[in-house]
Amino acid sequence: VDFLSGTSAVELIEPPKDVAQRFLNGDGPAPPRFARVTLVRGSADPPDVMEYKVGPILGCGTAGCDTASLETATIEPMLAPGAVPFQKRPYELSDV
Amino acid sequence: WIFDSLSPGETKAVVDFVKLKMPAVET
Repeated sequence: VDFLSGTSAVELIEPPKDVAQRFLNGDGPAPPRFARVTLVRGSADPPDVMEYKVGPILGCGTAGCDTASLETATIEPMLAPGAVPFQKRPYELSDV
Repeated sequence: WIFDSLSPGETKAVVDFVKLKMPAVET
C-alpha cells in the first residue's frame, strides 16, 4: 500500500531566502507556505519513497490556523521515481 | 511565522488534501 510514514511525513518547506528577506524588510508579500509530503509507495514497481511539494496553504497567519485551505493547491513530485528506494523509507513505529 | 513548522490545522488540511487527490493513501 501507499502510506505517509513517520513524524516527518508532512513538514514545512522553508521559503527561498530572498523572498523571506524581502518580506522581513517590508518590501514584499509573505511567502506562500508549502508542505513536503513524504509518501512511501509500496504499490509502485519497484516500491519507493516519493516526496511531494503540496500547496500553497492558504488561510493561515501569525495568529495560528484552524481554517487552512488548499483551494488552489497542487501536488508536485520532488524526486524522480525510484530515486529513494523502499528500503530507505522513514522510520515508522509500527515497523518494530 | 514564515519559518514556523506547520500548525496542526495546516497539517490536517494537507493530509486531507493528499487523501482527496490520492484516495489509496493510508495514514
